[in-house]
Amino acid sequence: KETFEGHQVLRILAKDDVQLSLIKDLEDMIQFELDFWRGVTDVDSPVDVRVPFHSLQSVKIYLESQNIDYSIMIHDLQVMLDEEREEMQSAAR
Amino acid sequence: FAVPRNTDGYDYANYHTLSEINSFQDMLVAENPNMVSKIVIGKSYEGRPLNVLKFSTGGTNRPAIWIDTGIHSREWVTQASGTWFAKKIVTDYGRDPALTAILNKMDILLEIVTNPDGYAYTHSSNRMWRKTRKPNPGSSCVGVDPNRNWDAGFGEPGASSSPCSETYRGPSANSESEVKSIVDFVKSHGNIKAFVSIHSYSQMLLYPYGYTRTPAKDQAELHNLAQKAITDLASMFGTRYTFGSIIDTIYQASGTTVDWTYNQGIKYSYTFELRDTGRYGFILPANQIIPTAQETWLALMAIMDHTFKNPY
Repeated sequence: KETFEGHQVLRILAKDDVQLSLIKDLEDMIQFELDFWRGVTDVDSPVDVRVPFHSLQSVKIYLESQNIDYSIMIHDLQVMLDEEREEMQSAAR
Repeated sequence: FAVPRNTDGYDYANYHTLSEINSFQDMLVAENPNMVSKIVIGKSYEGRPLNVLKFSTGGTNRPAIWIDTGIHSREWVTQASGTWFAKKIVTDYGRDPALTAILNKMDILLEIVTNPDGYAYTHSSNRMWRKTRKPNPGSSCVGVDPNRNWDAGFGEPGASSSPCSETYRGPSANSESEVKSIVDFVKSHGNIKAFVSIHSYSQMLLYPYGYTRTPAKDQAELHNLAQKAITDLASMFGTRYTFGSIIDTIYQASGTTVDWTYNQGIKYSYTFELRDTGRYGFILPANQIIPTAQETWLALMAIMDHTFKNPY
């Protein structure tokens, strides 16, 4: 079973079209293995992206070096998945 | 484990496995034999039945409204909402005048688990899976994005040609049996008047097109109806949706479901993105299933009622 320990979901906010384009460039950086939950649309819409643990540092450095604002929407995805599974099992019982 | 013996005992406020949803569908059919039937429109790649619930009060080949939920398997709130809709339809018929009027003239077709292989995989192996489960020859990456696999601008910008991408379009249009089965059903039915494909999560109600900037010829009507639908939706909990064409509201996307249905002549073609708390994404807590379904139902009723009152 694939697990997601240490994966974070970042919510990224672009200030302008230049930053939007820089965020879009992340889609092509396949080595990061990013999973875009909400894709790049316009400056009014946040981008949500799941970042594997091994890419976290690189992605955050990239965003910070471009002065792109982001927040951590989910700190550890696996913790939430474990809670979800426990909730389902509890409800079934 | 407590197994519900009827659909009143089903726990709508929690997420369920594929087998539990299938059992729910069978119970609903058994409890409402004069109104609900199950049509198997095909099989998934892994051989699972593609079940469609048909809500009908009689007649033959009546004009119909199609609703599907959760073609991207990890969007659990959509399948859960679809289950709630199914129960809502049988409960409200005879009580809600608008729904009763619709069902006295039209059928409702509901595919609750549009991508059963993917859904089962999210329960067993990878909660974040969104594609089908068909292997791609020559690649170690599995699956196709079933919302890029339709024969509408297929292969144009707005989908990936890489099997390892989450938006891989597949080798050819309709290559996925989950898509082809709906295509064959829609064509053979020939009398579907509205088609609503439900996803999550971005709080949007979108209409064609996604693959071209050319406006749909019915854009003005689709736009006004979308506005009415999201206004009705917001009346329950204040959830704010955006709306518009796919390409103008999100981004260029080719090979999408509702672009194909619209090109088939189904005027009222919409795709939903259900609620987003901004904190959980696809891991939306189960306690939000019913509120999500309740508010979405109001928008669905707006679309269904408009379709009923504006025959074409």
